[in-house]
Amino acid sequence: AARPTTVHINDPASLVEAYKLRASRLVEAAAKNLKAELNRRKSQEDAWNRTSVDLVRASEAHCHYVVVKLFTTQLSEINDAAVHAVMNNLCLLYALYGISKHTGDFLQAGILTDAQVTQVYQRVKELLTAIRPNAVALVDAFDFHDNHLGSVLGRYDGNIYENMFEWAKKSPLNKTEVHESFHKHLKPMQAKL
Amino acid sequence: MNKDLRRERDSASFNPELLTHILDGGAERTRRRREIEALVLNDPDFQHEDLNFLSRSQRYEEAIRKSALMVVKLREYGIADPDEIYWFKRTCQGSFAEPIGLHFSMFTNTLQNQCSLAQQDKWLPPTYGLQIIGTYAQTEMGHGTHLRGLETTATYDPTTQEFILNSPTVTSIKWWPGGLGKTSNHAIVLAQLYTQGQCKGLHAFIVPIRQLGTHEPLPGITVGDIGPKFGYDEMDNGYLKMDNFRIPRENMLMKYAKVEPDGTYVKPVSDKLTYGTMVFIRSLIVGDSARSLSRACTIAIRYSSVRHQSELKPGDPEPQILDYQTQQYKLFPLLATAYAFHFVGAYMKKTYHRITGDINQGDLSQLPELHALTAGLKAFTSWTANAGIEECRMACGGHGYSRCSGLPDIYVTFTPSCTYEGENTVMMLQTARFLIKSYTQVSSGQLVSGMVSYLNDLSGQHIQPQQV
Repeated sequence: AARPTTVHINDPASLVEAYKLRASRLVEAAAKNLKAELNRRKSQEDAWNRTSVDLVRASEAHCHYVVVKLFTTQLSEINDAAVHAVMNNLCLLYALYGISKHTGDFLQAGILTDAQVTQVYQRVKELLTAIRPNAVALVDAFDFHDNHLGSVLGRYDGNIYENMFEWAKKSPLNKTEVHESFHKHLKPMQAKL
Repeated sequence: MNKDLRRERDSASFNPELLTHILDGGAERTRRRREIEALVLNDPDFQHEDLNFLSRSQRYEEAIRKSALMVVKLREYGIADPDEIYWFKRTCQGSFAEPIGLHFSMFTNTLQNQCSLAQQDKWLPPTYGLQIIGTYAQTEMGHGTHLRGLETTATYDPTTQEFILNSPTVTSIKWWPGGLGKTSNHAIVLAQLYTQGQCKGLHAFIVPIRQLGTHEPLPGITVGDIGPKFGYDEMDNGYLKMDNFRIPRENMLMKYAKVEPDGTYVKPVSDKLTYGTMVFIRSLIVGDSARSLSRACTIAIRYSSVRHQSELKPGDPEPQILDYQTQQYKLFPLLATAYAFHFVGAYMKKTYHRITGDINQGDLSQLPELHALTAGLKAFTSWTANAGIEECRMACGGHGYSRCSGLPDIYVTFTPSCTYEGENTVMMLQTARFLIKSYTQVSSGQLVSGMVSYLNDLSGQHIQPQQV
């Protein structure tokens, strides 16, 4: 008999298992639908086309599992406790947010109960609060130099408004106080009216 | 520094520098990356007016000027490590494309992987020396992801030992390749090979398209820019029409498949080998999804910390936008995704190099899984990142729509990755083909390995939903 597995929604490794099961369920469902289509019609190509929505869903679930698995694996390689704690929250948020966006897959496959899904939604909101104090430090860690980021809104020093004004002044349209089109088109029009 | 950002940085519970080291793969690599970036940032030669204020022709010229400068400076500094070259170039380019980019990625990579040794001796030195500036011409006006549908022909003429390259229909005109329109003087052309009256399928040929020195198109070659696009303003995506254009037999890349002087065709070891370049590029796209989403998150989260709006409690000062749960719900899952994709990109790069090492030893056993995995992850990460960048733009309100935010440039530069190098839905179906094949194997009692090994215990899998 298969060992029943319990999903602990606060444990990234357990969430990897949940994603793994979701992927295998969707691959199995796509394979069975493909087989059923094959039985109904001789053409392999026809059967494939009529199952392609299921096939794409199965592939997406497989890729999602791979991403959660690799993120979780990376966690185990982080030694600094403070960094590990922040990354653990991010990893949980990624996995739980993904579940919250695909609850049907997890409920239909019997991987999570309705009550657990409710817990997932709640846990996502708690994680938003937990991550909030570190949000700026987490993007600082990407270490994009302002020149590379190319953004007045994303400047490291946050001095956005004065720099937005300076940027706008450099727009070619502002090269002259009065654009030549005024004298060429607007003024003659006004003279006629 | 803005006081909000200062307070945010002071309140962090961890040292971002340590996380930067993890993203770079170690403190030494962080130091070296910053050193390389500083070479560009402190060099006045690389400074220029904001590209958003230039015309298309001026943007293209500025991009070419910087590309040429990059090549010269990289030589001057003696920078040859691929990662270091990447750091140097992305600091030069920012959000923008590079007309010579495909020369360094697809063109050179294909010559290295698909030329015989004699051909490498002939073509690689002028390629490295940029006498030859090349691009990779696969996509046609009427055919993209479905490679077998490509119409361009290469017919072998044993009397002259030449291939005759031809664009038989308007839909067969090569369309889109970066750097094809005005920059390149050679192209690797994918064409249906005909020899001894039979079609042998897609093969790669190196085709001169412009006269060295004058840069004029060669007789029989019609080449130019395809016109303005959604973005990529500085890139001369081009068209190429060949009218019975003759090239010597040696111009077919013959590391795997061959055509003998009399026209006899020698099959390659595996038809998947021409996929090598695409697998390489797709594994890079996974990393690019991470970087583009990371940049968008950086902009949106810093801005949301600076921007104050409305009131959470009557009478209180306007709070930072990032204090609204709905703003956190938009941005923090994307931030987590950016980190997740960064780790996946690093894994893909490592895996690609490991498996291509095996392939060079003749072990092709892992090629099918690598091909399936890169196809699926390219689609999965680019779809998610594409939507995420747009979410970040909208999370910045009206100013996100201004080019000064940088978000439109990130979006229009990134979004083509959902359709180039394999349209995403087709990519997912290619992954599905591998999944179904693996499932069928397991169903017949054979075990599978790698990332699909979870299928082995399909029958034994049970999850007991536990009462909470």
